[in-house]
Amino acid sequence: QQEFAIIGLGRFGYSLAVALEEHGHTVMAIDKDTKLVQSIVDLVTHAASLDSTQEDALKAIDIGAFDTVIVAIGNDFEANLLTTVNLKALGVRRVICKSQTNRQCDILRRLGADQVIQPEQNSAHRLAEELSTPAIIEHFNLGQGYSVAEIMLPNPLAWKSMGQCDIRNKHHVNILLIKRGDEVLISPRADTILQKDDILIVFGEDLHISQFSNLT
Amino acid sequence: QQEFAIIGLGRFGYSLAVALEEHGHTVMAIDKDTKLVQSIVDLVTHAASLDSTQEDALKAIDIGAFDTVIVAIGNDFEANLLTTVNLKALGVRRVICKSQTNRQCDILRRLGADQVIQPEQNSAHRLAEELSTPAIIEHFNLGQGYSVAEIMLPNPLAWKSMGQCDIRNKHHVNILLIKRGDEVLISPRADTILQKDDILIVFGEDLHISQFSNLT
Ligand SMILES: Nc1ncnc2c1ncn2[C@@H]1O[C@H](COP(=O)(O)OP(=O)(O)OP(=O)(O)O)[C@@H](O)[C@H]1O
Ligand SMILES: Nc1ncnc2c1ncn2[C@@H]1O[C@H](COP(=O)(O)OP(=O)(O)OP(=O)(O)O)[C@@H](O)[C@H]1O
Repeated sequence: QQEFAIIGLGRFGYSLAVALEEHGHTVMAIDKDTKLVQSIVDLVTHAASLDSTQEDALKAIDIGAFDTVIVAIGNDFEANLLTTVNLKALGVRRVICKSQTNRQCDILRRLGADQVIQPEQNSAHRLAEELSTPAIIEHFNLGQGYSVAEIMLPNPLAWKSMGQCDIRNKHHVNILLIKRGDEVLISPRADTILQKDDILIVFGEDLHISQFSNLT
Repeated sequence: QQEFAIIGLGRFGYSLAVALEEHGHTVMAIDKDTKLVQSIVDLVTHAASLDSTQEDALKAIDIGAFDTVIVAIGNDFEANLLTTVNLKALGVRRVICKSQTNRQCDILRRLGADQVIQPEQNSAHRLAEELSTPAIIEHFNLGQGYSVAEIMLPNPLAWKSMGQCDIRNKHHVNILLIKRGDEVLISPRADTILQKDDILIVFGEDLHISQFSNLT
């Protein structure tokens, strides 16, 4: 259980505050807009209306006591920057900032931000990956050329047994589990028959996963 | 190789257009703002400046020929909506829309959107997950209670062999691979000695992964 303060209750900050509260953490939600603070007050541990560019206002709520503070101010870059500098000056251990451009990320890091996030750009990259591999339902990059992927059963394998398919030797991927409707088959055995709508969770090298998912 | 059109070159749309082009697809980038169109023209296959609420303007560039069109218009919800309706009327097979609120998602789906995305909210949920599990570097939910996770080596296991640790039987997780600096050890053998800064990729049930990553 950790303690988080979120400054800026736009779409990103608001969702983050609520999600962290749902994960069981102590959450303080902050915004200069009192209406926004009012709208979130029942969904978080604490809520406060203040201008985070004012160091005294932050000191008054003992912001230095938080392990992590997230600055989710978007359009007013100067406010984001000033807030970040204030937080570091008041001894906040980890400051995570939302940023709109690469240049802003750079400036924020130089001024003490421990981590910077570009929500729209990150979402765009994930969607581009998802759209690029239609046979792959979901793809998890493990780094170093390895991935785990959720893929639809390649057609040629339908109605064959795992033993017949000899997937590890012929296709160089590991089947971690098979999803069949609401059922899950873990470490499927050699005599398991693969069915047309099965979804496979596979592990292996990126190239092998890609080739395997494209089998025709 | 697919053909995508992206309408709206804000941070999300712009990043998406460039990312899809880098994935090797044919990309048409569209915005009513000619300056934005100019700024992206060398980074994509085609770029056009037009008002997507005008069905004729969309017809003129043969938008119906695209498999997938992404509507990345944010603040002007009416423009987003009109554009979506136009695209479906012109026969675009898959329309993916950016949306700012749950209510907007609902309306867009009723009016024909095949998929809706909330970039800021999605990023917030991912960050909340990442912040909630510090011993877990990265977490991939496979559904049905199973996950793959990248975790730091639990301290008690340092300098023991895989055989000694007997991880599958004692901790009920599967070690898919070990990352050691730039090296990768796949299907580590029983005599592999675990080292202090090793990073493990584990597969198993969520609860077992969580318990394993918290071993002290
Ligand atoms: N100095 C400040 N102190 C406290 N809150 C602030 C300050 N400056 C801006 N904010 C708040 O930050 C919130 C988010 O800012 P803004 O709406 O500009 O970001 P955004 O990037 O559009 O948000 P999102 O994309 O997450 O919806 C606003 O609700 C605003 O009131
Ligand atoms: N009718 C239209 N035809 C073409 N482009 C449009 C139309 N309406 C809006 N746009 C464009 O859509 C783009 C994105 O819209 P907007 O900036 O409102 O979204 P946003 O949600 O703030 O973007 P992001 O968060 O991705 O930066 C703008 O560049 C705007 O010019």
